[in-house]
Amino acid sequence: APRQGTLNRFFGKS
Amino acid sequence: MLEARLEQANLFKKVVDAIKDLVQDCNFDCNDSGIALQAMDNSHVALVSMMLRSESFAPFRCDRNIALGINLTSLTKVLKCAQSDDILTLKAEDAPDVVELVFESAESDRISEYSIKLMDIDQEHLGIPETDYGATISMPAAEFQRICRDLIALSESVSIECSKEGVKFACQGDIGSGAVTLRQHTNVDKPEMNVEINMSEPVSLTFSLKYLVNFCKASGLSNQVRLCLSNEVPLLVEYSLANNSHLRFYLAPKIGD
Repeated sequence: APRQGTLNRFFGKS
Repeated sequence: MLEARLEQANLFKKVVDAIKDLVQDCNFDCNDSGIALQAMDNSHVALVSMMLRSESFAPFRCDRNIALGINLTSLTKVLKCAQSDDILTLKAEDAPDVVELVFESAESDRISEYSIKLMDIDQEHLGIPETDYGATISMPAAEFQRICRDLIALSESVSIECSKEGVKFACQGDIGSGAVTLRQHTNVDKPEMNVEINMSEPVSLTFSLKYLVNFCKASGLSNQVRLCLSNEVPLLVEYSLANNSHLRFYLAPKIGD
């Protein structure tokens, strides 16, 4: 089954 | 100081109701452009981004940047004390310990005043990159809610595929499978029923239905919802509000198979 990714990889701290 | 008067307390109630199961403690960032909120869920899978622009309030006054750290469970308790037709005014000092909520009845002379103790929330502020999405779908919010609620009965995940054929929501579960395909559709008499698909490249992504069903709690805020997809990037689910305000949800895709 596909595993859930997270947003950390996409949205950096500003 | 902050003083923000909202003609419809109900709008704020609905926004808080739509996000309170995803995020618990949030900073409401107030400045002269309006009231913004950005918060990730504990598992860092979903992000809520709300913007209530100053134009949505009348009057709106905010002299300097104020972060109101509020527990949404507490906020929900207080907002329950407002009638849906009430006028809501949010008030805070420049370095506040509390936020004040005043509910006024438009019809009677009742004024209700509540306050909520503020929290110090160490919030990581994330930069959301501008994205040229491969596919953008506008559709009735109620239709999207219906599809998500139907498919979650069969599976934890939904694949969203956008192609020349339209947009296909499909799932596979232990008992069987389900799929709903929508094509571009214009309803002249009821434009809120329109389905508009703009695609620059085919996209195919898989998402957790649990989160999507949660986002759909915002369905009462807007007739239409906009889904923005690109392969391997988070889904954007956007509910537009009056005066250029919005409630957006981002959801990280599921990876691999």
